[in-house]
Amino acid sequence: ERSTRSLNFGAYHNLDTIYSWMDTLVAQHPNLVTKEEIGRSYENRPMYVLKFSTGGYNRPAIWIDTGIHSREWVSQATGVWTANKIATDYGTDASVTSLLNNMDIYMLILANPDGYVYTHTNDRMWRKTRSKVSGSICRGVDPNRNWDAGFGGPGASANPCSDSYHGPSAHSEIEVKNVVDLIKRHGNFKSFISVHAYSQLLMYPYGYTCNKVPDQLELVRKEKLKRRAAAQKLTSLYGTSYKVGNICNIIYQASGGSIDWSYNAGIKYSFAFELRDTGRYGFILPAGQIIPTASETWLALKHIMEYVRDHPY
Amino acid sequence: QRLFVGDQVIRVNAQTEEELRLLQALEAQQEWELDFWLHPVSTELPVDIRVPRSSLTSVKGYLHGHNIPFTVMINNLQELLDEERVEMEENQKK
Repeated sequence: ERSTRSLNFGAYHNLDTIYSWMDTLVAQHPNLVTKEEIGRSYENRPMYVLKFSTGGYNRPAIWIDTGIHSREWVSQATGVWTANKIATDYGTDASVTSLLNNMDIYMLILANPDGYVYTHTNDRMWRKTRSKVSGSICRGVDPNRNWDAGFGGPGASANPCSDSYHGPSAHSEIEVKNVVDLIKRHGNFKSFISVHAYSQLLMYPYGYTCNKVPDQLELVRKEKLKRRAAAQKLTSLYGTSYKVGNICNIIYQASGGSIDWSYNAGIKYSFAFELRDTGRYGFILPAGQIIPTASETWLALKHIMEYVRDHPY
Repeated sequence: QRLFVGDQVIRVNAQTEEELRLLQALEAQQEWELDFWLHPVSTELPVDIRVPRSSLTSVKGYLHGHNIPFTVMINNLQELLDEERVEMEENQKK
């Protein structure tokens, strides 16, 4: 049996290896980790969420997804490392233990399974889903332009051949709808974190408009410190410097994004990470940088999760 | 398996709004099949462009023509992808 110890967290793995590793992680931590299928992808692959829970019913929860853009391989690899970190730190790290004694964590490591397989088999630069678009020879929808948040607005394309094609309608992509349905069914998520690569940014809503979010006062005053503190924690490990800001102002107006939708769904602590940019490799970050990238990101993630734990709402 | 032999990824650090506008015009044209890894959004963030080998001369001519400095981040994308694949296969064997 493959044990998690044998999985090399400092390497990229294909979908089958990651899915079989999930089973070993569950087997190694039967009182903490369960694997739940939240639905199927367009090409009928299972979408698995790792749920970290120490009991209770419908506890306040934190959502983390990686790999929604399939070519951003370091994000999925960071997801694998982070899942193992959470499981192995529970019971030894006081903060993680306290967090999981009060909250649940849901991790969707392969948020775009069809696209991820396609990057391994056909086109390493593929970013979107693999759905067929009626009336077009082009395939796929940008799964981070397909959420019902300013859907179809600026910063997304109506051209099916574009890499930022928003799709025929909000939540048209089954990969997006599976997550939306889970979040709505659960109804008690308090934080929604989506991990991308690359740019070294920690972002918060909105992307579809440059107007400030309603909580802007709290977000800016009390939380600005927290967000900046999270980015500073990340920087403290290897000096990877991050910019912090709302999506629209720090990069560009992008409608239909996941954290805008989660924020509008009442999940106040919604964030997006763009992981490290070495200035030399872009999306093709060497595997030797997976563990340093995941380790520094963990410091920021942990800080955010501690804040969520300590600021119930 | 789609190959990227000879494709380069170039990095542009736009210094002015005018340069940003010229890069956005570059992004808008379809002919050269450019893949913007990082989009021209602000002078504070770099712009990374994967340029198919067949468009390299035209794109570099455009940037030189507008005096927009750039560096080559990845000289031959397929070489890097081949290294990545070899590393994955070796790890899989282990």
